[in-house]
Amino acid sequence: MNIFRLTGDLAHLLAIIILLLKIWKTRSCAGISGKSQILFAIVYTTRYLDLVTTYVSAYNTLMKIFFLASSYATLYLIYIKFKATYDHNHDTFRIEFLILPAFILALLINHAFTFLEVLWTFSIYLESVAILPQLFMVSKTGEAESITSHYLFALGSYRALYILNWIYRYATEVHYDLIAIVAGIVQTVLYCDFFYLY
Amino acid sequence: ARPVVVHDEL
Repeated sequence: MNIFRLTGDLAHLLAIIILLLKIWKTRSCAGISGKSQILFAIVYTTRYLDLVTTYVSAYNTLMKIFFLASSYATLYLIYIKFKATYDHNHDTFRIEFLILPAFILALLINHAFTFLEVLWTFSIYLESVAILPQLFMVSKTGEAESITSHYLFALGSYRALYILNWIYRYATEVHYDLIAIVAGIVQTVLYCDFFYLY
Repeated sequence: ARPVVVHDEL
């Protein structure tokens, strides 16, 4: 663990909490893309299947459980509890055009052709484009509420900090994971134009 | 042997 990855995880945690609190307090999910939240739930579910097979650390296990629980709680708030405030008309991104290519790419380019590893790779590829429906919705509605902007800024910062973590780990442990790095760079670049507006 | 990749990052 290093400071870059720790602050990255905390930025990620912050983003999720900001979103949950925003929807809960305002009792509305207006301006929030439910489709991006579906993609995030798929990302965490396919990536954290190793919860039952591999124990890395208490921190790792706790964070995975929190990310899984919060992503499904967010889906519950959007699609069930505050369903009436969900903005169907502006949340129109075809997420199957993200899921399928990510899955096919995961079958072609991975570290090992095993069930868990292909799903982990799929989750890495999917996460890099998971925010597209949200950015698409923000561009369609022409504006993002300030809280949504804070959410996107924290979420974008998390993977940018992970890039610093990968540089640090390459320099100190000579450890690197090219799949995660390339996808992480794509993910951060997608936020850049939003950061520019921010 | 099949390379077992352990992912220690979230």
